[in-house]
Amino acid sequence: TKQQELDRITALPGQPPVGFSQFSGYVTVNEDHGRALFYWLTQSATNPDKKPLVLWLNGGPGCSSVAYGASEEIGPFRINKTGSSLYLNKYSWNKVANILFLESPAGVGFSYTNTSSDLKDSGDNRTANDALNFLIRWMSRFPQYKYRDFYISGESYAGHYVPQLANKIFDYNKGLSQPIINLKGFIVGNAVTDSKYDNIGTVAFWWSHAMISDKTYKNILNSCNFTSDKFSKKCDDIVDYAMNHEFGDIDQYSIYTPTCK
Amino acid sequence: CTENYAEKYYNRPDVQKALHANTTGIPYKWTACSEVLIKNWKDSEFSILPTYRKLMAAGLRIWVFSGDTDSVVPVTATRFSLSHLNLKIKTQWYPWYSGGQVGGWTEVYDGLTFATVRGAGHEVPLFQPRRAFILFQSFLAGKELPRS
Repeated sequence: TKQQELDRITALPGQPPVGFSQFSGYVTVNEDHGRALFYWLTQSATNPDKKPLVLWLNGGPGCSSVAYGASEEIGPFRINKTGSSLYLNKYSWNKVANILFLESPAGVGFSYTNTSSDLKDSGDNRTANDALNFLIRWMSRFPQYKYRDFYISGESYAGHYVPQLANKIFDYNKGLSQPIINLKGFIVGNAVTDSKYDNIGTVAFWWSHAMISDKTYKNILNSCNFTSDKFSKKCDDIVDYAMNHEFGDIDQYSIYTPTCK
Repeated sequence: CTENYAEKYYNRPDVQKALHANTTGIPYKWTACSEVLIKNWKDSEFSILPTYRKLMAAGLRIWVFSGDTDSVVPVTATRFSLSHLNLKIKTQWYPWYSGGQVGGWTEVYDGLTFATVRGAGHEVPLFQPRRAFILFQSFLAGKELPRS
């Protein structure tokens, strides 16, 4: 389509030569509020027409798939220290699939809204609806991906986004004889799944990995009621104590690697 | 510190032009995470397990993995949550391999595959790119993770 060609990236500043096509731009997902989501598609270097389409979502909520997924996890490029150039990621997932990065919801990264109050009342449900709208409209711009095997992937709070979007697609497809969004499955990593069990399992990890004392472990279990979605001040205080006085200066996202100074 | 590199790169006007980004003059800098959004997040489902049950019944391919050095959403959190789906084991727990080393452990249930990635933090592909790539390839192929 014409818009597809307008979205084609000829080359990014400081990028090494590559054998795959890439596209990026905006898809409006809500005209009334002026919400538009930013995407970046990195096609597979070999046989892109035969490879599946995989949507990648980072979590937060509020974090960017361009910042994390594309630039330090599964994307084809890594950014150098000075932010002046890019180098290739040997294990880029676009070796085996067409990878679509989406900054979601509006307010994340380059995705924007013309209604500033949107930034103060985002939530799971509108995020999933906007993401479904994005896919439907994006497929019109990239009709070659209609009916293609489609998977969703993500990590962290996208443990919400990914299944919730999959659920919206599943319901949307129900009434269609040949759905254009040919959802086959999803894969999530270190995914926020169930508030109660995640929290119990997290505190167990802290204790079993010798990050907190027995005393703190017992205090947390005695003071925190993980079945409710609001924790008491006593619970918050004990968890704060654990993080600020027992963890030490570690990278909680990777407990054995050095922290970024 | 890789996040800092992205903050530099994606705020360059020439990069935004090449990406067709920020075409409307967004009134704030590009940043990796929006403080405003996370502080004001409204509806958040308490549990996603009912959605898993529905989509597993619909026959979707569902894989869940955990980098085992993450303490924010750690492997024990995910295992504890998944255990409450009470899934039937199809393939017993086994170590999967990558480059002659144990890449992690996995167990295949009816409707869901769980895998750990050994030595990876929250962003698994950042810390263990090769193991993450093998995990992704196996997922796309619908095959169990390699036993050697």
